[in-house]
Amino acid sequence: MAQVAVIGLGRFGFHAASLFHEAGHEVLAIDIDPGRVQRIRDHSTQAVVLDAREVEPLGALSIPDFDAVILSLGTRVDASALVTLHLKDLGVRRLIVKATSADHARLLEKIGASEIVFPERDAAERLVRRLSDVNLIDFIPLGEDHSLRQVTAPRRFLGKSLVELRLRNRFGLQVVGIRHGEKATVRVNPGPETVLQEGDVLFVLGRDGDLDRLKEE
Amino acid sequence: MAQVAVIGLGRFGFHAASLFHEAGHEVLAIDIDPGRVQRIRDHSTQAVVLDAREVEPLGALSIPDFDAVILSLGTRVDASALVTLHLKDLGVRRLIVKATSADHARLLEKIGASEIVFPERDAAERLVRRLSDVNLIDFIPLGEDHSLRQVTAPRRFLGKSLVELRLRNRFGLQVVGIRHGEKATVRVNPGPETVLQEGDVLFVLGRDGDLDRLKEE
Ligand SMILES: Nc1ncnc2c1ncn2[C@@H]1O[C@H](COP(=O)(O)OP(=O)(O)OP(=O)(O)O)[C@@H](O)[C@H]1O
Ligand SMILES: Nc1ncnc2c1ncn2[C@@H]1O[C@H](COP(=O)(O)OP(=O)(O)OP(=O)(O)O)[C@@H](O)[C@H]1O
Repeated sequence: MAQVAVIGLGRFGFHAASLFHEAGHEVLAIDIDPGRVQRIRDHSTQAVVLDAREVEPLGALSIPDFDAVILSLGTRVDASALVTLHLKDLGVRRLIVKATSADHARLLEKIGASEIVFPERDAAERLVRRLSDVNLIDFIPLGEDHSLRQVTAPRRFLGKSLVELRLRNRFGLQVVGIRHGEKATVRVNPGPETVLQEGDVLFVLGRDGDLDRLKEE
Repeated sequence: MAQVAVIGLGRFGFHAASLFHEAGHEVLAIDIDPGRVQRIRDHSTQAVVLDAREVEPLGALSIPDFDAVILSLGTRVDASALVTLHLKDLGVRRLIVKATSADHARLLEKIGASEIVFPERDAAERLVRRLSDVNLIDFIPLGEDHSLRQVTAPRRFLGKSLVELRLRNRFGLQVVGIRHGEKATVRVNPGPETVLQEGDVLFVLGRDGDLDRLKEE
């Protein structure tokens, strides 16, 4: 069970706090706005009204001991930059900061943010990937850079068996299921001798970069 | 190459438009604000200033012929609801709408949005999943009687490598991930030479009946 602090309860911060809470983690939720703190009270372990730019109150909450601190103070670059600086000074180990532009992200990284989240850009990227991959029917993200994707068998693989294609050795990919056409049920863990036919849909697990190499050339 | 229209050039819309453009698709970018339309001009095929609530101008742009229309008009529920309605009337096939709350999302779905994007909530969900890793892979449904389970490596497997254990041939099971103890991150698609140690947690995919055979005897 992790101990997480969320500073800034806009839409991203609010959802992060309540989802962590729902997942059984210990959540300290912080915001300068009493209304937002009140709304998170039933969805967090502890909810505090304070101005995150003040160093002492943050220090008093033993924030450095937390497994992760999430900072999402909105578009005010000065506030997020300042608080990031203070949190690094306090010794926060894992600091995840929400950025609102590419420059904002770069600035925060320089100051010491461990991870940047840019929800609007990330969502746009995933949408473009979803819509523009000719073969991509659906994908489930796993962790930072892996996914489980449904991919129509590329033309250059047809007529070959899974063991022949050596996807694991060549691409680091595993075929965990095959559906032979739209109407069929998924065959999980297809045997290595399975020969790919036109219209087969593969459920492939691997790194996003490696999965991209499956696209039609 | 897809033909995509993006209506509303806030951060999500702007990134969606420019990323589609970068990916080689034809992009029509629309916004009521001339400044935003100007900024997208070099990152789109065509950029138009108009109020999306007006039905005729939208119809005149042959928007129904597009492969997808992305609508991200911000927090004004009335505007997005109205434009969603008009776009469905016009016969838009694939309408992706950005929502700013759960209620907003449900409303848009009722009116006919094909897909809802909720960047802040989606990003918060992914973050929680990433940080509480243990639960991450737990909920992938594949077929009627298959599951993906986390199983502590049985004693009789310790000291053996995955290829030695031949789980696929013997049990019809695939090990799609390993976590070496509570604190570690999940290693996806571990190599066949991986030797199982005490405390390893295996993410195993297969038929429920076969997974049961993995339990300690
Ligand atoms: N100095 C501060 N100390 C604590 N909280 C602050 C401070 N400044 C701003 N906040 C809070 O941070 C939150 C920022 O959310 P806001 O809605 O402004 O933007 P956002 O992060 O872009 O939103 P969203 O996550 O909805 O996209 C607000 O709840 C605000 O009250
Ligand atoms: N009736 C309308 N017709 C066309 N464009 C509109 C209309 N109403 C609002 N817009 C545009 O939609 C965009 C909405 O973006 P805004 O920044 O307000 O919110 P948002 O979608 O929540 O932003 P973000 O994607 O940055 O989170 C603005 O560029 C605005 O000019």
